[in-house]
Amino acid sequence: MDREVRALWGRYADARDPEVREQLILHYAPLVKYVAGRVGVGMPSSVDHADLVSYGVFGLMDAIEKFDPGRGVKFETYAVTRIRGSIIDELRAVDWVPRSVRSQARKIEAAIQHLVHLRGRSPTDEELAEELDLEVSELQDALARMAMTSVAALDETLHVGDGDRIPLVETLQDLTAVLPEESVDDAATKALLREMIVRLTEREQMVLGLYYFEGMTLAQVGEVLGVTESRICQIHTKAVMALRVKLLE
Amino acid sequence: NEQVRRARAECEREEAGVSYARRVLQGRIDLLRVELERRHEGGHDLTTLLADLPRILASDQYPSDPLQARAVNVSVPEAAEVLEAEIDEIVDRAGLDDLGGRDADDLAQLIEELATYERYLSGLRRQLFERIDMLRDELVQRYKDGRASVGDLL
Ligand SMILES: Nc1nc2c(ncn2[C@@H]2O[C@@H]3COP(=O)(O)O[C@H]4[C@@H](O)[C@H](n5cnc6c(=O)[nH]c(N)nc65)O[C@@H]4COP(=O)(O)O[C@H]3[C@H]2O)c(=O)[nH]1
Ligand SMILES: Nc1nc2c(ncn2[C@@H]2O[C@@H]3COP(=O)(O)O[C@H]4[C@@H](O)[C@H](n5cnc6c(=O)[nH]c(N)nc65)O[C@@H]4COP(=O)(O)O[C@H]3[C@H]2O)c(=O)[nH]1
Repeated sequence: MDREVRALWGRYADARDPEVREQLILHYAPLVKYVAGRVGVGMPSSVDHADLVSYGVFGLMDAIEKFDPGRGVKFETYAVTRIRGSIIDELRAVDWVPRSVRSQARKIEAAIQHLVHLRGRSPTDEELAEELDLEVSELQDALARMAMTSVAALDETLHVGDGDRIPLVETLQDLTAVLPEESVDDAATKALLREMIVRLTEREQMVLGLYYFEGMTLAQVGEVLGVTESRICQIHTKAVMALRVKLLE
Repeated sequence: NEQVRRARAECEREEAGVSYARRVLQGRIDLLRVELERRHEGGHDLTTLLADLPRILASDQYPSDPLQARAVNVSVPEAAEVLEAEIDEIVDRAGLDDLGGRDADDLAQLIEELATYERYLSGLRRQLFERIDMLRDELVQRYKDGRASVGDLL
């Protein structure tokens, strides 16, 4: 922390002066550029990145207000979590995923859950379409519309218990690493994910592997598998839904 | 496979730190540039700067495309600490005491130094991407011919 900022926190601790608060917001505002830049990855083109920044600034203000220097946590670490949470909460408040798409996604996930219970593995598109009384092409169109490629799309549905979210991306990326400081919950979540990944179709496993473990873009994964762009979105969405269903049990 | 993955994980760990420090530094440079502009125009009002944050901090973003998406996580990487310390040193060396009292020439000088460091970080980042993408392509080749699979990761 440079000298100037340490002095600002000192003054803010003494008296909650609004002008000092504004200087702190200005100093840490670049963190919002980082978080909004990453939460914005994979969003539909209709989402305005400047809006993500303004939602993030709310989260930063909140973090400055609530930060307790005595707790020994670095402010940046605390702030990044709050900024990310604020952007996702605000996105949900403005219904960034249309309700019709959201309710359709829920129906598809309920059908996946039923079929996974029935057969102990991820359903094929044909089995899932039949369960939903849809044509396979209708199901695939619906899946192609639900790009699960952004942190917000993956993050928001995994509200567990008292509001703590399971970041699916981090958990998947960490699946292959054994973290020393892993919590019991994280270890349990990973075990569930491993159990489910082996029950996905061969192709779904490959998509998850290349996207989450090998860090490719969806377009690159599609190229490797030799499938069209909309097809790769569908396979990815269905694979992620199967994982989410497992985690929500 | 293990060896290739480990080499790539090490590069990604470093890249996470460089990308974080780079984005935060870019934000800082852009804010200081707006402040310098306002200084020349004679006005200096913090509150309007805050109202303009979305425009300033999202300046280089264009509409995203889910197909170009990559799995990202949002955290403060440990590898960023060293870089952040170097950036703090540049700011401390500029010897400016607070936001309001900076002399315009000193501010312009600081911005130039930070912009030089940002170009250095962007260059480092490009090199890391090249290496990461090369190691990844090697692994993907092994996926294709069956020498690697998701199963061996679980
Ligand atoms: N292996 C590999 N990884 C790559 C490559 N390009 C980017 N990445 C990584 O993937 C993250 C997301 O990139 P993005 O989807 O383009 O999303 C980017 C992009 O939308 C934007 N951004 C970052 N730098 C620039 C830039 O110089 N110009 C523009 N126009 N946008 C940028 O901010 C978002 C987040 O950037 P970061 O935090 O740096 O996070 C980046 C970076 O860590 C690549 O060619 N290979
Ligand atoms: N989608 C995507 N594209 C990426 C990413 N990283 C780099 N690029 C692309 O590659 C170009 C060169 O990036 P650079 O070498 O880091 O060189 C960059 C970097 O040094 C700097 N820069 C980028 N964004 C910002 C910013 O927001 N503020 C400031 N002050 N500098 C920036 O300006 C140079 C030119 O930036 P651009 O005109 O945007 O041009 C960028 C952009 O088109 C990424 O993560 N995702």
